Order: sequence, then C-alpha cells, then structure tokens
Amino acid sequence: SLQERLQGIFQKLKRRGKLSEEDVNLALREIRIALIAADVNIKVVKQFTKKVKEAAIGEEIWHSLTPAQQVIKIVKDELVDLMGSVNQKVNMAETPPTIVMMVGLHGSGKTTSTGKLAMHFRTQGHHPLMVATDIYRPAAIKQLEVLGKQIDIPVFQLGDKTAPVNICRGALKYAQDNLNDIILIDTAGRLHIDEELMDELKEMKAEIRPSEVLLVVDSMIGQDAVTMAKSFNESIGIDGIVLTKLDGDARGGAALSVRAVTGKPIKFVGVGEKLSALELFHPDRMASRILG
Amino acid sequence: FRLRDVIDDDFWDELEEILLTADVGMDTTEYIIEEMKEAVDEHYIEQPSHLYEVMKDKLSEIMEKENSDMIMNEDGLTIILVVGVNGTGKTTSIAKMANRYMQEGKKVIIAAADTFRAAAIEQLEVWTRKLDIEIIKHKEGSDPSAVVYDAVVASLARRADVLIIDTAGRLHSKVNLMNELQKIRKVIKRNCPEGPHETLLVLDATNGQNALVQAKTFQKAIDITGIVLTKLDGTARGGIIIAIVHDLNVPVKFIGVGEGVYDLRPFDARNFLDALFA
Ligand SMILES: Nc1nc2c(ncn2[C@@H]2O[C@H](COP(=O)(O)OP(=O)(O)OP(=O)(O)O)[C@@H](O)[C@H]2O)c(=O)[nH]1
Ligand SMILES: Nc1nc2c(ncn2[C@@H]2O[C@H](COP(=O)(O)OP(=O)(O)OP(=O)(O)O)[C@@H](O)[C@H]2O)c(=O)[nH]1
Ligand SMILES: [Mg+2]
Ligand SMILES: [Mg+2]
Repeated sequence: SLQERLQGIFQKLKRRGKLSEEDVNLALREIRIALIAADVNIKVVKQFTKKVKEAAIGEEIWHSLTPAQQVIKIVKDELVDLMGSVNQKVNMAETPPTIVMMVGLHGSGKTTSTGKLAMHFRTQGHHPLMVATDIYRPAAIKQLEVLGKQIDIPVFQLGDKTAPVNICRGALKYAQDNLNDIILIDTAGRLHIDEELMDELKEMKAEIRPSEVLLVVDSMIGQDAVTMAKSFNESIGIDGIVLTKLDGDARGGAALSVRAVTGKPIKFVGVGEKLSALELFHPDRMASRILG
Repeated sequence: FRLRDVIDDDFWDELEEILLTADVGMDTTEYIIEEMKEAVDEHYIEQPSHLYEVMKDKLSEIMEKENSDMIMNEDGLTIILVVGVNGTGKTTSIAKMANRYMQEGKKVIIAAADTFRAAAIEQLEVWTRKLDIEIIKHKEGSDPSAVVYDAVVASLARRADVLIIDTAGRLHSKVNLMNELQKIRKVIKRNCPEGPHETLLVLDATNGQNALVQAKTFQKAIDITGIVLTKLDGTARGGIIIAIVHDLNVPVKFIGVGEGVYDLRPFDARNFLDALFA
C-alpha cells in the first residue's frame, strides 16, 4: 500500500539524518505512482503532487515521528479539498419544471442513472418525467420505458424518427399538462469528438434550457477522462457529474481528474444496476478509494 | 512528427508521458523505456523516429499472437461466448460479428442470454431482425443457462455454423455473477464438449488500469480465448491492452471502431501501435 511504501522510504531517510529536497521528492514519487495506478490523469497528478509538497513543507512533517501517516493525511485532505463540494444538490429551476439533461460517452450509465434520479426525486416528493431522446441505439427508448414501468414513472417519447430537439419540445408541453415538476432527459451516448452529435446536444440545451446538465462518467475510465470531460464542458457546459459503477473495484481516479479539469462537483455515484443504487458523493470515501 | 530531433532526457520524459496518457500503465511504461534505452546503446540509435520504429517492432512482437484469428470449427458448430463488464459493447460487437459471418455465407444463430437488463433482449432483436438471423430467447428474468441450453441444442439440430451467445454485463468483482458464467460454460460443454470454441472478453478502450483486473478475473473464472477491444474510434488509446496481452497470453481478435454493423476490424498490431503513438 502507499502507506507501507512511504514508511519504507522514511525509514531509510531517518537513518541518514537531515532530509534533502531529493528525499522529499522520493516520497512524492510514491504518491505519483499510486495516483497514476488509480487512473488519475498524469497532468492532474503533477499539479496535485505540487500542492501536496507545498502543504507538507509548510507543515514541517518531515521531521515528525510518524511522517508516513502524516503525509497520507495531507494527501487525503488535499484530495477531499479538491473533490469536495458544498453544493451536491441538483440545481433546481426558479419556477418548475426543473430540467436535468444526462450526457456522456457510450455505455457510461446514462439511461440507468436517469431511472435512478427519477426514483430519487420521487422519493423526495417530486413528480418526475423521463424523456427518451436516444433515437440511435437499438431499443434505447424501450429500455427507458421498461425502467419507467419498474418505478411507475412516466416516460415521454416520440419514437426514433423524430429529432431529439423536437422530442424535448413535446416533453415540455406534456410536463406542463401533467404537472411534472422535474424533467429528466436521457440522451444518446456520443463521442466528444463527434461534431454532429455535440451540435445536437447544443441545440437541445438551447431549446430546453436545463438548470442542470449532468455528465455521466464510468468510474473505470482511464486517462481519457480529462480530454472527454474538458471537451463536453467546453462544447455544451456541464453543471455536475454522476460517477457510475462504483460497486466495482476500479480505484476511480477519474473523480479527481474530471473535477480538476472542469471544476464541477460530483453530485451522485452509481453503486449498482438496481434503480435504488444511487448515493450522494462522499469525497472522503472517494479519497480513501483512490489511494487504495 | 515529434518536435524532438534528439534522444535526450526530454525525449524520455515525453515518451513516458505519451505511454502513460495512452493508459499503458506505470509498470509497462517503465519496462518499455528500459528496453528502449538498451536498444539505443546496443544499436547506436540517434533519431527519435528510428527509435519509434524499433519500439513498435518490439511491441508488435508482444501483441501479435499466432491465434489472433477466430478459432472456427471447420466441420460443425462454432460456439462463441461473449462476456465482459457493463456497457463495454458486447451486444453491439455480437451484431457486428454475426454480420461478418453471414457475409461469409455462414449460418448464424444468436442466443439472448442477457435475461436481466432492461430491454436487453429487445436490443438484440432489433439487430437480428435487421440482419435476418435466428434468435433464441426466453422471457426477461428467466435463467440464462436455460437460454444457452436451448440455443446449443437448437444450433446443433439446425446445423448452424456459428452460435454467438450474448451475456449480461457483470462486474468481475461480483462472485455470484462470475459463478453464473461458469454455470453457462458448463451447460455449453455438457451439450457440445468442444465448446465454447471462443470465449471473448469485450473490453472498453476508454477503461484505465481496471481493464487488467477485469481480464485477469474473467480469465481465472472462465478461461478467455480472445479479446474484443471496443470504442477505439474515440480518443482513448487502450494502451492497457499491451499488459493484458502480455500477462494473459491472450490475443486481441477484433477492435470496435464505431456503432455501425461494419465497424469491426480484425486486430492488426501495427495499426494499433501506429494509432497509439500518433
Ligand atoms: N454495476 C453497475 N452497473 C451499472 C451502473 N450504472 C449503469 N450500469 C450498467 O451499465 C450498463 C450500461 O448502462 P446504460 O444505462 O445502458 O448506459 P448508457 O450510458 O445509457 O449507454 P448508451 O445509451 O449506449 O450510451 C448497463 O448494463 C447498466 O445496468 C452502476 O452504477 N453499477
Ligand atoms: N463509438 C463506439 N460505440 C460503441 C462501440 N461498441 C459499442 N458501442 C456503443 O456502446 C454502447 C453500449 O453498447 P452495448 O452493445 O449495449 O454494450 P453491452 O456490453 O452489451 O452493455 P450491457 O449489456 O449493458 O453490459 C452503445 O451505445 C453502443 O452503440 C464502438 O466500437 N464504438
Ligand atoms: Mg442509454
Ligand atoms: Mg448487452
């Protein structure tokens, strides 16, 4: 573990007496290795270890009795500081309905998370409506309808021959008539480098003006997390992140990367395939997981 | 090409950055750099472009396996079991493979053994209708092993050339779900002793180091014979596959490069490496 490796380093260093800049860098190297192994983006790791170094030097820990533990604590605190957010709630509209748009790469868990959020909001006393705008993936609309049936939440769809922006328009009208106060828009998986599909998203966003755009990210994602998140944020602007499949054993360094590059908070985590498997994001738990 | 025209410390730093960014992972990156430093000394390499060719040669040796082609049963049924974690592209890859075999004149049957996920069977049915292929399915919620049993028996009876089995996505860390796969494999073996002829693990190229854990866990549970690496049409490079192929001694058989039925290519190590270092 990182703690054991740091202890090994500090044992050697203590025997040699005073600590040099190079010795400090040895410890930072171990932290870097641990974070890269956890899939934190290498550029984010560089910035992060710099912050840790400053914090560590400022604390004069290098001569303490338990330097390894102290370093780990500093690293964890920095991780929590970076990933933590005061506001983990979905931005609600001033006047209903609140519109939430789910976006992200293929297979990241958007459709399932749409169902989970619908269930979450209904538990809080809202009247959600889910909207099926994935007109590309075979049986995508059916998938959302099946989820809707499971939790008795309506799904608005206009089939797969109508443009997503028009489906959204129809959904707004439907929500008005049926007094739905939260509209959850499931969108098709897309590459951030697919101009046409990113334009489609821009068009939808301009039309329905959501108060919340959630980027759904698979927690197993590697270095590409930064390129992808930056691109989605620059193209359409995101408000928050949903990190999925955390019931697996991926270290989830993407949590740090995506937060670092977009500045947006992780609001929810997916912890299973059931629609009840949605939790609020806990930065301290995520920090421990990333450090392994 | 690269901005560097000399092999110096900056060059090695840049190479490390390229490899790590491609998800090659720390251990494999260190290994590659050590090997290349030796190569520079042994062969007096001076040009970065020359070193890149040497590196690609070396990595091609690791990635090219003699059994990179699909193992087809020339006189009887070939059973292909497709597995992997959630959302990697199993169902889509199966449609692509089915299309390929049909175009080769083979009789293909597909088993819808994902009886769990919402509209999983319907998703496969859209494909089988489009390709005009027979699908063996039960109701949602039924036992996947029962679907597999019916599919193997039907494929043998109907003298199909290829049976491709779609399974539900499952996290490798879930023991009961991995046990379910072992049960499916037993059902296949009981009714077709030489099967499954191929057990393909579908990996998402956007995954990081966890892909190696996935591969090792699946291999331990049900013995993987090949890998399909999907979503290489994105910006992720799938570099973790180098460690996977090396450590598991399993070949990559296909890559997925899009959502369309033709977006499947046989794995070519050199093309893959050219793209990785592009
Ligand atoms: N174990 C686990 N599986 C999940 C989680 N969230 C989603 N899944 C599974 O991941 C797979 C993909 O989920 P989808 O909701 O279809 O993903 P998507 O982003 O809508 O996919 P596309 O629409 O094709 O882009 C399914 O098998 C889901 O059951 C999670 O938190 N944990
Ligand atoms: N861009 C791209 N998308 C792909 C590729 N392969 C699959 N997809 C997309 O990835 C998403 C998930 O594909 P599926 O075939 O449903 O994945 P799966 O592994 O069967 O998912 P589960 O059964 O839920 O575990 C869909 O949106 C596919 O269109 C690929 O090679 N490139
Ligand atoms: Mg979807
Ligand atoms: Mg599937």
